[in-house]
Parts: sequence; structure tokens; C-alpha cells
Amino acid sequence: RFSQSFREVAGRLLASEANTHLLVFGMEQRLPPDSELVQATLRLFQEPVPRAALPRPERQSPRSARAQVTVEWLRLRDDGSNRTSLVDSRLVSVHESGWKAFDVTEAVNFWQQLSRPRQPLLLQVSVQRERLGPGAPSAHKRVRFAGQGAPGGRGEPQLELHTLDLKDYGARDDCDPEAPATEGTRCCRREMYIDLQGMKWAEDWVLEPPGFLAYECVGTCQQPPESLTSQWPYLGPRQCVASEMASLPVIVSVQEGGRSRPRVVSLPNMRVQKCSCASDGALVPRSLEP
Amino acid sequence: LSEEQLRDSLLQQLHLSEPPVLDQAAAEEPAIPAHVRARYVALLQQSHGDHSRGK
Repeated sequence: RFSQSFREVAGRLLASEANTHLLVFGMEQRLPPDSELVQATLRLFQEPVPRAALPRPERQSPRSARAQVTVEWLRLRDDGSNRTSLVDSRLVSVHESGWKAFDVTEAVNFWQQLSRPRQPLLLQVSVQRERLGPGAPSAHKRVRFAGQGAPGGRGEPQLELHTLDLKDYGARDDCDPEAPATEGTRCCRREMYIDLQGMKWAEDWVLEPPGFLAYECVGTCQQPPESLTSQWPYLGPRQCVASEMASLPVIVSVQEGGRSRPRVVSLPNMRVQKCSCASDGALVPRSLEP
Repeated sequence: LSEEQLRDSLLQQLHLSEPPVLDQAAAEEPAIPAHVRARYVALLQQSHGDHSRGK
């Protein structure tokens, strides 16, 4: 509305009508120390809808009766405000019932980044219309998930955490400089010196440093047993890779206006700080924003 | 980290396509001004504490 080049356009809220549930999971000590989260799955039990409760058009074309179920991670900030981050969303049929799984790995990754003492993991589940607009079906109102306190605990919301013990499946720190790396060496960080003075192209104009320790990741990683890998077919084998890198500042001499001037530039990702075992295809955790 | 990767990264940062060829007189000027060295040292210290996370 503050722009000169656009006419103000009035908006109309068509519908939100979200049916929202807040799930609270006490997480302290649920994740073992020195472990890596592979996957977190939220399981919700969708209760069956009696056929008699369905309007006639939905009984005739059951495929059209769907609802959008969205899972968000809710963070209560120190200033009292809330912030939500979308973690998973999918369409569910109103006519189905049974367990529905949602991938909430990212929410648990976010939760792990909170400073201690950490608040419980808060997951906001909302059930919305499949699409907005006039004539959109209101099937979403008939989607019900079982809550806590169901008789016999049947159908209660569940959070499944799959972790790997890094003592077995992780990398070591630095390699033993006395022992040469062989095929059986466990993933570690090995010293590798880059001699800038010895490089012909760098002669005369790369002034500092004369060389630097770049390090490299060598060795192999233990693979999870086949029974586990079949659960996550999208994950590749665990490989020894550089997981944290540091930049390298250099002083170079560049010619400007017929004179040479020393200049400092920072080269990103030049030195390996940490090696880790990681699977190709695994979620790269997003950093928690303020 | 190969020699080529290192050279390419440096040239990219300087927006150069080839390593510069300095004339002999320029190459023999060894003095690095104090403010340039101070910036270099500051970046060096910063890079020890500031790591980028990746795969």
C-alpha cells in the first residue's frame, strides 16, 4: 500500500478453518548422548469416519474427499512470541483410517539446537481444506486423529526416534600420524600441508602464507546393518567427508595502476576442521534462525 | 584439495582469469603495509573460530 506504482488491492480471507492440535513431547534424555539422529517419525492414528456421517457426494466419489495435514515445529521465544517452521505436509483421504506417518526429523534437529534447559518438543498439527475457494469441499472437518488418553493408550500419538551410536558409526578426530591410513582405518582427519611456495603459478604474487595445513578426511565408516538400511532406502552408504570447513586468508600482490599493491582475500572452505561419517541423501540440518 | 582447486578459488576471489604476471620491479617490493598485515591476522584468527558446516 506504500508503493506509488501499485493500486491497493483488497484481500479476502477465503477460509482457514484449520483444525489444530498441539503435541508436546518431553525430549530430555530421549536422545542418547554422542548419537546421530537418522530419522524422527511422528505417527498419528486417523480415526475412521462412519459412512453415515459422509455427505452423499463424498460417498459416491471418495477420492475427492481429502484434507491437507501439516506438521509445524513451534518454538516459544524468550520474548514470549511464537515462531513456527514447516516440517512436513501431506494429503490424507477422509475415508482412510489407521496410522499416518510424518517425517519430523527437521523438527528434532531444530529442537537439538535450542539452548539448555530446552523446552519440550512442540509439534503443531493442523488439518486444512485441500484447497481454498468457493465450492471447496469441507471434508477436512471429518479428519480426526486420536489424542492422548485414548482407552488403553491405543492410537495415542507416537514419536519414533532412530539414532546411530557415534562411538561405532561416527568418525575419529585426528588420525594417528605414526600409523599410515589403510583400507581398514576408521574415518579421521589427516594432516596435509599445501606448500604455496612450491607452486609455480603462485610465485611472486602470493605473499602470505608460504603454505598451510589443509587436512583431509581419510578412512572408512561403519555401515548400519542391512535390517536398518532397508528402512531408509533413500540413504546412501555412510562416507568419510569433511563436515566443517574454515576459510584461509591470503595476502596477494595485485597490480593496480602500474603499481603492485598487497591485498588480503579470504578463500572459503580451504581447511578441513572436522571429518564425519555421513550418508548421501541424509537431511542436512538447517540452522535455527533467531 | 588439489593445486588447481586452490588456484581457481584464488582467481575467482580476485575476479581474474589467469594468475597475474608482475613485472620484475613490482615483484621485488616485499613490504606489506601494517594495516594489510593486521587485516590478514584478524581474518586468520576469525577463521579459527568461525567454521562453515556442510555435509
